[in-house]
Amino acid sequence: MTSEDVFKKNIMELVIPADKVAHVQSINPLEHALLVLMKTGYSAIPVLDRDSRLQGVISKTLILNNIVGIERIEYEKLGERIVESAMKKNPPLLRVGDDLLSAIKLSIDHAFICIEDDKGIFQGILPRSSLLKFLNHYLRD
Amino acid sequence: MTSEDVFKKNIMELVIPADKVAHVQSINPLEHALLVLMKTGYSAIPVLDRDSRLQGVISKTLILNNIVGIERIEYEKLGERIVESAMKKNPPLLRVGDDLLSAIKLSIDHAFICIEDDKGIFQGILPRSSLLKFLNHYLRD
Ligand SMILES: Nc1ncnc2c1ncn2[C@@H]1O[C@@H]2COP(=O)(O)O[C@H]3[C@@H](O)[C@H](n4cnc5c(N)ncnc54)O[C@@H]3COP(=O)(O)O[C@H]2[C@H]1O
Ligand SMILES: Nc1ncnc2c1ncn2[C@@H]1O[C@@H]2COP(=O)(O)O[C@H]3[C@@H](O)[C@H](n4cnc5c(N)ncnc54)O[C@@H]3COP(=O)(O)O[C@H]2[C@H]1O
Repeated sequence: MTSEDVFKKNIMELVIPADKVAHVQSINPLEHALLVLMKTGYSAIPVLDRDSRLQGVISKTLILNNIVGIERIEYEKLGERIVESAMKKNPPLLRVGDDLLSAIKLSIDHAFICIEDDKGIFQGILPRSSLLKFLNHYLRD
Repeated sequence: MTSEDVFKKNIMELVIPADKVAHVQSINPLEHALLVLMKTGYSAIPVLDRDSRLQGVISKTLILNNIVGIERIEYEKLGERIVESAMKKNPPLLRVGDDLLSAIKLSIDHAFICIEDDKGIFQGILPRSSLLKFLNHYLRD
């Protein structure tokens, strides 16, 4: 493989498709989001609206920081607050036709990148593990 | 840069040194570990013993899964249990003299790799962000 091959690689071959990505909706209670994160074991997952458009990203860190009070972690807030109040808006994003080099650069500071099509519909995520697996093959040949 | 340069690169140039790595001890209560994870914002951190030897890795996921009961998350267990009861033993490990290609391969399935010297003393961690930053430079030249 030459570095030419890296630049021409279609990122969709490395993307986890939307139907295999754990996600929640912005109107869900924080408790529901925490249970999905615990059941899947993921640190962070995308937040979508009913039309499969990306709203943000929610994580165990964001949820716990949202309910921590002065004296203790106020667990009863999990049922009272919704995902929208704790999620990170404007997560790192790429479009279906973007090149692999842009994906590698963006993945330096983000554990995964959300992918959408040109109408803004969520298509899946590109996690660092997929990029590293591809680069490992590329360097070994 | 040629692929020769990648193979010769010393991983210690990419490692976060031990004094900059947030960590806890295996005898600390889970509550202490959760507060360190919340304050730093990290998903997972190394667990060391008093002689700076690696014991394992602890994460928000491991702590929450350790205290979840049938009906609810049993938060009172945070003060009763210690890190050792929840941590993952035998985390991914490299030695100071190991090569970069071994680090890339190991980082496919792990967010960070712990580094120790030939006496087993913890030297720091190699996070995926460091590897991706190096690879991004390598591919762009
Ligand atoms: N159930 C599991 N099975 C196998 N390996 C697992 C795993 N859970 C975590 N890992 C490993 O640990 C890495 C960090 O996971 P984390 O949950 O912090 O961070 C994950 C998670 O926040 C998110 N993610 C990955 N797959 C997802 C999915 N299917 N749905 C939603 N989010 C996902 O993307 C981040 C980066 O994922 P990446 O694969 O690069 O890196 C993953 C993967 O290598
Ligand atoms: N406070 C912060 N400032 C800037 N960026 C931040 C950050 N916290 C997280 N990030 C970004 O998010 C990525 C995932 O962080 P996470 O905490 O899940 O996963 C982290 C964390 O579990 C651990 N880690 C990183 N630096 C650490 C340190 N100084 N001490 C202990 N653990 C560390 O290694 C994993 C991978 O780190 P990596 O740098 O590849 O990837 C980090 C980094 O790109």
